[in-house]
Amino acid sequence: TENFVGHQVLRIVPSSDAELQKVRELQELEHLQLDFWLSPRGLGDPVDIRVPFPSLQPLKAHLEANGVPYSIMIEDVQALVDLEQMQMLRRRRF
Amino acid sequence: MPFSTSTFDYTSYHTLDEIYAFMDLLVAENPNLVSKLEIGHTTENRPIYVLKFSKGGTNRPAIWIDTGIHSREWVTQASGVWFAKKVWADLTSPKGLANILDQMDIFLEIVTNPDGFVFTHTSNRMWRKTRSKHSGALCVGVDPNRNWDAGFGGSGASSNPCSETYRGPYANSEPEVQAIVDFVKSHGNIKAFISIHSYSQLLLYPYGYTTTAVPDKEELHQVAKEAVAALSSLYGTNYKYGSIITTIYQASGGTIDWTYNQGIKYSFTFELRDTGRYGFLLPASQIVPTAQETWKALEVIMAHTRGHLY
Repeated sequence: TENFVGHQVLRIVPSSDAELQKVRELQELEHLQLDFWLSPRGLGDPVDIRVPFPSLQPLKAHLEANGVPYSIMIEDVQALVDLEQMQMLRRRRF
Repeated sequence: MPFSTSTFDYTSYHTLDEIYAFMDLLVAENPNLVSKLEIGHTTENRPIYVLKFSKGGTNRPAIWIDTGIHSREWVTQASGVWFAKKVWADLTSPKGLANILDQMDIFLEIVTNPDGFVFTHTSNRMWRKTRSKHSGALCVGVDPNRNWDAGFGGSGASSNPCSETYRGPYANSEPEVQAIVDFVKSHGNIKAFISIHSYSQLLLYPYGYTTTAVPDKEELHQVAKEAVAALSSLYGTNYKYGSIITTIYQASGGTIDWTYNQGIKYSFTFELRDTGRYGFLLPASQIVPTAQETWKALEVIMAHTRGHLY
């Protein structure tokens, strides 16, 4: 089973054309294995990216170096997946 | 599994087997109203089922609703289960759905991508695509919402099999897509087609592959506006609406672009609620509120369709 330990979902809300362009460019960085939950749309529209643990530091450094603000939407994806699984098991037992 | 659809747990996520068992229960409880159609098989040879709600008649005008074409969007399949029960529950209501079903049939495909859905339960919760394999490619699966014959291969879809938006080798390459194409064509009298995704709180109409506005834009925009107002009236959930390409981005090979081009005027796609906190991992406690508010919008679209048969 695929493990998402340490994966985070980052939220970026581009507020300028330059930021939007920087976020669009992230889609080309295949080596980071980013999973765009919400792809770039336009200014003010959130972009949500699931970031594998090994890519977290490089990506955050890249964003900070380019002055692109971000927030952490999900701290640990696996924690939510585990919670979801536990709830399903509990319901089934009940 | 429960012994009836009344004791089924609508507040929890379920596996494919559980959802298919629910469908069988619903059919067994209401054989005069509900039937289960097998419209095809997946790459991994799972049956693809559609529930048909009908008061009888032959080839009546129909409304199509599908959920779960992107397998990781679990709240959509869960909402589909709730919709199925809701259609039955509202049948005795003197207004609304009862009136619609007097004239029209409803088709509901709860798990549009069964292989992907099973994969999300067993191997990778974040799987989005189908499970088809392609010679010469290491990566598996096609984005079934880029695989339709509407601007296929254009911008807004990837030719890279490892991309989440891989369009596939050719239009309708995915049996999950081909099954719906065959069904829609053979039925020939579907008047509304609603494809449900999550998440970003949008109600969209064609086109996605071109900036050319659809001829029915004004009407579709007005219907979307009314549907969103109805949806928001329940819990205040804020939706945007508009054409795909103007509201989100260019996307070729999309479902409702194809259905619209087939002559199904009332073609819409939803992106269900997003709390801004969970994305595809929406807690199960939000299934029923999500389904309830979405149903409000669906009622508007269905009622408008019934009132404007063409």
